[in-house]
Amino acid sequence: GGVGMPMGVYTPPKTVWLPAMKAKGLEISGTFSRRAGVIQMEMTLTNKAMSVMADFAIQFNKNSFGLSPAGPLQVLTPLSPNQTVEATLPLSNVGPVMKMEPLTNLQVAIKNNIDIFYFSCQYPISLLFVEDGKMDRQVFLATWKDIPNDNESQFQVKDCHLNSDAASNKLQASNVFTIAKRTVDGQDMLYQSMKLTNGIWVLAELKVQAGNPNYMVSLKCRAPEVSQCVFQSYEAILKN
Amino acid sequence: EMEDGLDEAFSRLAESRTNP
Repeated sequence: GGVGMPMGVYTPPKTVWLPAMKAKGLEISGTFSRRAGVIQMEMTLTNKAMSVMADFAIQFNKNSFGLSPAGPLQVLTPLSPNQTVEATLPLSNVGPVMKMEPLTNLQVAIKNNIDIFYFSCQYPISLLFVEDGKMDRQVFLATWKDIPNDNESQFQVKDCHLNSDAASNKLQASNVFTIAKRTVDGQDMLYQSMKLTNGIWVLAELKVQAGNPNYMVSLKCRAPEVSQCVFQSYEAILKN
Repeated sequence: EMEDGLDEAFSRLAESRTNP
């Protein structure tokens, strides 16, 4: 957001998910958003064929976090050649679960009056960070101690020019909550938590050193396979 | 008193992570 705008949950820019040449003229670009706990798939559909398109419907394959359409895909009028329409699909997280590779991969089938088309896209795992992901401080300390060191992953966020308070505010807008901050030998250490829609907690330590644009992120989680995706979300949130 | 204990515990955690 610009000056005076409230900062919202990080939404990636739209990318092309289905090029027209692979879908008999239907082009779809899209992204994912989370606003006040509502997860949505936001798509732009363009008809690059010479005939009208109608009767759109969408289905997801099973996926790691049970994302599924919470209603039908609403494309209310037929799509004429060269016409573009925006479609917003609310999602639930109680659909069938199957671990995907990569973890945040989503396989989608979309049909219209011409054919059925398939594509894959990836959502940022921060889409699944819930609004009540601030862990109790005592529970954080106990959990941090309890999770074995083997479950800790460390990453570097390079070239970040925010101070630790600005970083903390930016992350909080995406439901990454700072529980404690300490300054040791000129380094700010932020202890943070987030909770995924399926109840998995992630604990983080963010080290920010004055004058050093490289941050260190250490993540501790009982399901360490999510750490790589969480780190990618840290990068995306902090750099956008 | 418990809050003081937690503040102290976070300080110890941060210290231990900076000077292991």
